[in-house]
Amino acid sequence: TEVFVGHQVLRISMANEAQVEKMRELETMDHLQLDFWASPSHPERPVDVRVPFTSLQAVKVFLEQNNIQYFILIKDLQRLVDDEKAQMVRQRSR
Amino acid sequence: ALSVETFNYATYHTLNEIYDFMDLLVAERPNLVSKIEIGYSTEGLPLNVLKFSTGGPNRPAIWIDTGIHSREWVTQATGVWFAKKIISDYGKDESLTAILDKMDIFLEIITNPDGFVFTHTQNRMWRKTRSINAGSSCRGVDPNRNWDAGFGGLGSSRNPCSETYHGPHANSEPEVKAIVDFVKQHGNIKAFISIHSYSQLLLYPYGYTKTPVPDQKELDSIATAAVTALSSLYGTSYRYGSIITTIYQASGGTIDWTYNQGIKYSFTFELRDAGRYGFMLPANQIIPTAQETWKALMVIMEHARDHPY
Repeated sequence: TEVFVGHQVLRISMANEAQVEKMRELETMDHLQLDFWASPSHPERPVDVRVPFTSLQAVKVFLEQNNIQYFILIKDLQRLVDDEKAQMVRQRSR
Repeated sequence: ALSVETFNYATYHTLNEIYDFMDLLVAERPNLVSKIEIGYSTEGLPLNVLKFSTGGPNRPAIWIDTGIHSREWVTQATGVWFAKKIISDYGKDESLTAILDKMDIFLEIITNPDGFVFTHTQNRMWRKTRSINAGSSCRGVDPNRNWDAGFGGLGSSRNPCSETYHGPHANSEPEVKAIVDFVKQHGNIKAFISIHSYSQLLLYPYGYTKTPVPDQKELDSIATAAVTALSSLYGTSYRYGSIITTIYQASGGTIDWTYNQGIKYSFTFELRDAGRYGFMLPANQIIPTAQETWKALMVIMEHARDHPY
C-alpha cells in the first residue's frame, strides 16, 4: 500500500500569466514526482499540488524564487488518509 | 445494509458495498429500477448501470455518470445518494415524476471500478484506469482524455506516466468503450451529465477547441439557472462556461464526444471543494454536496424534458 507520510498539498496562487507559465514549467519536472490535483490554467484559478516529502524543499524554493504565493492546504496527507480510513471502519461497525 | 433506508449515505463505501447497494435498490423497487451490465473493466469488474424507468421502449433518456476519476470519492458517494433520491422522490416530487413519466434515467455510479478498488486498497491518490501500457512501467489512462473528440490534442499527455495520459488510441479503455457502445446503441440519449470533483464548476463543451458550440447560448442559460439553484441551498459558489474558457484546453474529453454525437445537453460538474481538503473531502460533506448538486441536476433534467429535440 502506497503511503503518503510527509506529503503536503500546496495551494498555489499565481498573480499573472508569467507565473502560470512558471507553474507549467514546474509541472514538467518529472523528477520531483509532483501530483497536480488542479493544473495551472488562469491566474485567478489556484493550483493544488501534492508534493512528496523529498521534493518539498525544492518546490518551495522554486515558488519563493519566482515570487509565487502558496499555502499548505494539507500538512500531512497520510494523516488525512488514516482519518478517512478510521472513519469508514467506525461507520461500518456501527 | 439491510435496506436502502438503513444504508449509510454519510460515509464512503467500498466497491462491493456500493454494488450490493445497487442490488438492494433493484430488489426493493423492481418496477422502477433495473441493473444493466454494459461491459467489463480492464481487470474484469462489471460496469453496472442503474436504469430508472417507468416503462416504454427506447424512451428519450438522461445519462449520469459519477467517478470516472477514481480518487474523487465524493463523486461516487453523491451518485449513491442520487439513486436513493430518485426512488424516494418518484411519485412524490411532481417534477421528477414528470421526468420519469417521459424519460429514462441511466446512472453509472462507479464508472472506473478498477481505479476505485485501487484507491481503497493500494493508492488513495489513484485517478486513472488500471490498464497496462505497453513499453512503460506506468499504468493507467486518463479516461477523460480517451474519447474520440480531438483525441491526442493539446491538454492531454502522450506520456503513460502522466495523470492526463490519453491512451494508445481513442476508446482504448473498456470503461470508455462500454459507454460509447451503449450511447450509440441506445440512440435516444438527450442529456449526458458526467460528474467529477473538485473545484466547483459546471462546464459544457468544448474542451478541445476554442470554437464555441452552436448551442452555446442555450447551454449557458441552462448553466446559469443550474448554478443559481445549486447555490441557493448552502451558498456554494460555482463558475460555469465552456471547458476551454473556464479551466483549460483538454482534448479527448467525455462531453465533447457526447455533444458531437448529437447529445445537445452535455454537461460536466466539478463538485464541492471545502477549500481545505481538495478531493479528500470529509465524509460529513457528502450529503450537502449531493443535495446541492441534485438541485442543479434537476434544472438540467427539467430542461431536457421540456425541450425535446
